[in-house]
Amino acid sequence: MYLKRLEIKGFKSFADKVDLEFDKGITAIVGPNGSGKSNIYDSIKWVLGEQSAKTLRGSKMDDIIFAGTESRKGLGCAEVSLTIDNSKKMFPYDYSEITVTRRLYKSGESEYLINNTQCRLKDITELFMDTGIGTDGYSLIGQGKIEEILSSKSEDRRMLFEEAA
Amino acid sequence: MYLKRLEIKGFKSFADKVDLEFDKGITAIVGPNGSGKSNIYDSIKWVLGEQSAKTLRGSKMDDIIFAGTESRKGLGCAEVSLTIDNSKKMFPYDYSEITVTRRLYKSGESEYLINNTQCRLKDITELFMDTGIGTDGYSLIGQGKIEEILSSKSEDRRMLFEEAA
Amino acid sequence: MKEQFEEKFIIIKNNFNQTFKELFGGGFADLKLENDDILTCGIDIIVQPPGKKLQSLSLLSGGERGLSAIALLFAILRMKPTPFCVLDEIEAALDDANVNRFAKFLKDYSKDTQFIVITHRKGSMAAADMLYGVTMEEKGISKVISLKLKGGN
Amino acid sequence: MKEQFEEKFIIIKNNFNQTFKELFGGGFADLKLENDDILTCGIDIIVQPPGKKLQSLSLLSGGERGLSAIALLFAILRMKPTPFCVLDEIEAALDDANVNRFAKFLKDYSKDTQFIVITHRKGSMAAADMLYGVTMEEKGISKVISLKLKGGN
Ligand SMILES: Nc1ncnc2c1ncn2[C@@H]1O[C@H](COP(=O)(O)OP(=O)(O)OP(=O)(O)O)[C@@H](O)[C@H]1O
Ligand SMILES: Nc1ncnc2c1ncn2[C@@H]1O[C@H](COP(=O)(O)OP(=O)(O)OP(=O)(O)O)[C@@H](O)[C@H]1O
Ligand SMILES: [Mg+2]
Ligand SMILES: [Mg+2]
Repeated sequence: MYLKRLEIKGFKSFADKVDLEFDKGITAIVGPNGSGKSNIYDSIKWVLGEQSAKTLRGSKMDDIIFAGTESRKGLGCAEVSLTIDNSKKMFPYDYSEITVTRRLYKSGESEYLINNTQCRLKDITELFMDTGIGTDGYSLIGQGKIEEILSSKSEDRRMLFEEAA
Repeated sequence: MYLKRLEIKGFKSFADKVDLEFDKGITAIVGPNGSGKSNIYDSIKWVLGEQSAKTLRGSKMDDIIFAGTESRKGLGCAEVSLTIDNSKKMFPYDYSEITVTRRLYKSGESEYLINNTQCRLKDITELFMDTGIGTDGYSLIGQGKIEEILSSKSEDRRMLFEEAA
Repeated sequence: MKEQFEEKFIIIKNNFNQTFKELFGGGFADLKLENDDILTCGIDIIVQPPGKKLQSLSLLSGGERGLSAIALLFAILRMKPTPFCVLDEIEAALDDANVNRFAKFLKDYSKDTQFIVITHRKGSMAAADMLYGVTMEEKGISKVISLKLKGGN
Repeated sequence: MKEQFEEKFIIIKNNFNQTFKELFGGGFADLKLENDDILTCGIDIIVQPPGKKLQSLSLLSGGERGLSAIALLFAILRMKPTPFCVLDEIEAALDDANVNRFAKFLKDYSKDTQFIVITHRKGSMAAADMLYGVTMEEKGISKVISLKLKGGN
């Protein structure tokens, strides 16, 4: 159930489509300050169903649509697709891989797809339930967030253990 | 009015007396994780009158007294002395340098000295008023604290500007 | 339900002492339930770097806290590996020696979990099988290039 | 009183735009009083890295936020230098190129302010006139050794 592919277009600083292929093992993402590394992290959170703009460092959800630069106009839509291996049939589909897609239009309209078929956000979060993949739990740790696992609010940590247990 | 000397004994991990001399210009303090660098920073805050144990990463003030290790007993007293140049007579003393000393005993008793003469904590904070030296303002920036200058609570930042103005 | 949680808790607890010792080269770490109300109470974290006295977590250094958090993360992963794990600069507070210990952990755990790590640190990059470089050749526009492949250049 | 604050505010505001441009190689930065209640209102920080669109501070990267904070600190120091300044790893989020820009700033400002910087970064160490190394030869006991002198080894 490993990540195979991540396609980002119109999400934050990714005005031009970016297509990342991943293999098993360890992939490092490097680059200068402000180049877009954490934006890649945010795109994964977002396509997995993150609903809090604040968690994605914005104040409203449409902050994640490419806003333009001094020399380029903004875009009307942000789209992220995540492809996950399904060769062990962990997902209830006959395909060898599952692609989850999320779109947000400037109008506020959202679209969600599983293997190119329209669905609801609910279907995406339910798809990942009990797989260890998702926006809760401990599979995604954001910049500046690792110490939260030691948080003095022990209730925060309980979430972590319950997710694991 | 530059820092000339810092003497630390019994403060946090400084069980053995450490004597640091400083010159004008830039001094870098380096070393591995957990070696005691931020403890040096804390000792400067403390001798300048810091009263919040939490700011010094403790839960009560006597957390700053050397607590012992697996092979050494704890100490009964923490003492820090800071010597500042006074060649321009910015301080109302005839000496060419000013030494401020703070001691805390396990009993809870505190001692404060200016040039080896007993005084109150109040005398130390008043000595530094309007010099730009002190625990408020922007002359001491702790680990993980630089972003506070951008704090969304704009009241926090006002303190900074008022200190500067 | 309560028993199942208790079992898992004990496994993570023991793993944590293990991963802590491996990352710190000694010392000890523990997890304690705040009270008997197992399903709703908080969990206390207790940590003692090698040779040092047991003190509150707040007195630890930035790097010691970071490394303890990493030990706890891996303790949970050891019990129940997730299919993939995305980490954004979690080793920021670590000195180079500790980054190397962290990188070795990544390599060991990567047999069961796919890792995607965003990093500035050479030690973490060296452990990677694959490297993506993110740049902004055109200001404000992110671009990604593949930099290194497994066993290749 | 109100006028005096307003004067100082304008100086810091202009300094900030200056230091920001120097550290980012362009772009622009501003400070805005929230309302006319000059002596009690909050202060908004507005920042735009070169070539990028003006957006909220929260959308900036970790390193861009760190560098903006450093620009503001130096803007205040430029107006009213403190006798000495102690900085504990304030350049942690910066990449190596930005650490070098920060180090150059330190050198320029060190004419008017004595700096004591705790750091892990080579760029900051290279700017130092003097280096103290902190170690724990005996576990849990800090010891300090002098490592480098001005113009010497
Ligand atoms: N909606 C958007 N449109 C255009 N640009 C955006 C948008 N949202 C964020 N950005 C830009 O993305 C940049 C931040 O990128 P990111 O946080 O991924 O950097 P990073 O590579 O993680 O850097 P660091 O190493 O400093 O953490 C900011 O400069 C910000 O202006
Ligand atoms: N009262 C005390 N007695 C003994 N040791 C103490 C006391 N208070 C703190 N310490 C120890 O000091 C150490 C932390 O030191 P410090 O925060 O200065 O490290 P550092 O050099 O800044 O490391 P880093 O690079 O990770 O930030 C901890 O291991 C802590 O156990
Ligand atoms: Mg980042
Ligand atoms: Mg420190």
